[in-house]
Amino acid sequence: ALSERLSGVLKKIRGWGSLNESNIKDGIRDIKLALLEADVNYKVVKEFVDDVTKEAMGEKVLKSIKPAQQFTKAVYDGLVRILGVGGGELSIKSGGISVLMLVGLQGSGKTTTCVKLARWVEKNYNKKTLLVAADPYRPAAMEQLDLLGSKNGFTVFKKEKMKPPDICREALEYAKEKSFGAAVLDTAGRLEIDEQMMDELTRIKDKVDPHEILLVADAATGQVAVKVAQGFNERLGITGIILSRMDSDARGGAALSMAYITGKAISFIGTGEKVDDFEKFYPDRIASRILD
Amino acid sequence: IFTGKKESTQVLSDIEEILIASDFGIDFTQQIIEQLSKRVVSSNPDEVISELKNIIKEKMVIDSEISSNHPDSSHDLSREMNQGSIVAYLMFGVNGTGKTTTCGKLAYKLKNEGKKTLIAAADTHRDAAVEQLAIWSKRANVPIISQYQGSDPGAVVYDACDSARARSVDALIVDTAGRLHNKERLMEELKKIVRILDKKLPEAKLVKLLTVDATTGQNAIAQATQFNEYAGVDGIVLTKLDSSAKGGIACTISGLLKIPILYSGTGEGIEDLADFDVDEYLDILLS
Ligand SMILES: Nc1nc2c(ncn2[C@@H]2O[C@H](COP(=O)(O)OP(=O)(O)OP(=O)(O)O)[C@@H](O)[C@H]2O)c(=O)[nH]1
Ligand SMILES: Nc1nc2c(ncn2[C@@H]2O[C@H](COP(=O)(O)OP(=O)(O)OP(=O)(O)O)[C@@H](O)[C@H]2O)c(=O)[nH]1
Ligand SMILES: [Mg+2]
Ligand SMILES: [Mg+2]
Repeated sequence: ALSERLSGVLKKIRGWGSLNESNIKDGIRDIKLALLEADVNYKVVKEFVDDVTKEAMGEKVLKSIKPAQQFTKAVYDGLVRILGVGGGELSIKSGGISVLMLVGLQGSGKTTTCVKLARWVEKNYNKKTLLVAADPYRPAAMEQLDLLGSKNGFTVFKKEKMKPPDICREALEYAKEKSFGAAVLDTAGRLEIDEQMMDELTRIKDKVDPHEILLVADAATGQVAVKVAQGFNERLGITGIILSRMDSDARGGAALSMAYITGKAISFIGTGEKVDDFEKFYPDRIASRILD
Repeated sequence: IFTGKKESTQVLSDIEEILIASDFGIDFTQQIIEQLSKRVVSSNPDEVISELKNIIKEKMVIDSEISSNHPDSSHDLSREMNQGSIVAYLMFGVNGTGKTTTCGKLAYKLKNEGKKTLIAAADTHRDAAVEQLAIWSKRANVPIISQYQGSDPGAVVYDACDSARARSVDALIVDTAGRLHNKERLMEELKKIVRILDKKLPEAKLVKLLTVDATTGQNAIAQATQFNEYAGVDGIVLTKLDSSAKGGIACTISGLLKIPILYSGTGEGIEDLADFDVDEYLDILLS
């Protein structure tokens, strides 16, 4: 573990006056390797650690703490800063229908998250929430949302033989008619490099002007997390990130990569397959998990 | 970038970056680079790349009797089926990695190779999992054995084995529910499914396939290790290779656990499944 490796470094360092290149050199290397092993993107690792190092350099070494330990604390603080101010906040307005749109790669957990998020909105914002099945492509996707949604007490808007932008527009009309306060749109999984499919998301956005566009990503995503987050963000302007399958033992470095490259906060995590397996995101918890 | 060796040529450091960016992971990358720097005498990029490919291939398992790079490759399984044996493919892996879709693709492939094929919908857990697979079985024009949601997956497998024998199929493809490798109860359930197949179809050749999503990072090593521990993995299906990810983690798994990559998933269509071709894969990776 990182702490074991660092204590080896600490044994070599005695009584340095301030943090400098030489007394944190091994610490820097170990941190970089730890972050890479945790799946943080290698470019983000380099940039992030260089930034923290610059900032920390020259700081007086605090009493009773060794330089490499102090540097680790600086990295931890830097991680927490980048990961965002802590999740749970959603742009839910008091009047009208707040539209939350879920996007992401195939299989990332959007359909399951759609129901979880709706449950959260109803509980925390007291808004009757409509689920919108906007994935007409994946076999039985609409059925999946319908089954999961209905058994949890939700109305699910489905329309056969219609394109997603029109499905969503009609869903909003239905929501207005039936006095819903919010709607969560479940879209089809897609690659950020698939121009046509990304265009479709832009068309949905133009039609219904969502208040939240949330990227749902697997906590175990590897180096490609940067490309994916950047792709969705540049095309759509995402408003937040949801990490699914955080109940795995993945370290979750993708969280840092995505938050770093988009500047957007992680708002929620999925911690299981049930509708209540949904929590607001705590940056300090994942910072420790990544650095562990 | 992270070797810190002053004597690394620019080519070596560029290669290191490509491997890390492709999710080969630090350790496997360092092993490969170390061997490469020992073996390579010229700094001619073409020679270096060619040697790199050899090193990666040597570390991976390529020549399994059911791997496509074996001269007889999937023709071995084909021959077994032609001689009247049943080949039972068991599909498992973490949630969302492409199991159900791959079952559809594999059924289509085998059916088109003239193999009498049967699908078993043993994911009785997730909403609309059976419906999803049923649509694929229709597309592949292959019959499907299923029960209601919430039934025991073992019971579906049991039924499917009886059906497979009764209909004297060549291939049985069993879809299972997604499961995280760190969930003990779910891993035990998979172990039980393997036992049922072993018991009910002892004469069949059992091919246990783990789906690995190409966008996954280092956690896939833990996935493969646990699935190998509980069920035994005969081969990897590397899915979503059409994404911007390179899926290098599958090569690392192959190298560490000595398991061949048998198939690659390259899209959401029924024909988007290919026998894994390591040369083609490495050419694209290092182009
Ligand atoms: N353990 C665990 N499983 C999850 C979580 N979120 C989703 N899943 C599972 O992951 C799998 C994929 O979830 P879906 O909701 O179908 O994913 P999706 O993004 O809608 O997939 P596509 O529509 O095909 O792109 C399912 O088996 C879910 O039950 C989570 O937080 N933890
Ligand atoms: N782009 C791409 N998408 C794929 C590929 N294979 C599967 N998918 C998509 O990935 C998503 C999940 O596929 P599934 O077959 O439902 O995955 P699964 O492992 O059965 O999921 P669970 O049963 O919920 O664990 C679907 O949207 C598929 O269309 C592939 O090779 N490329
Ligand atoms: Mg979905
Ligand atoms: Mg499935």
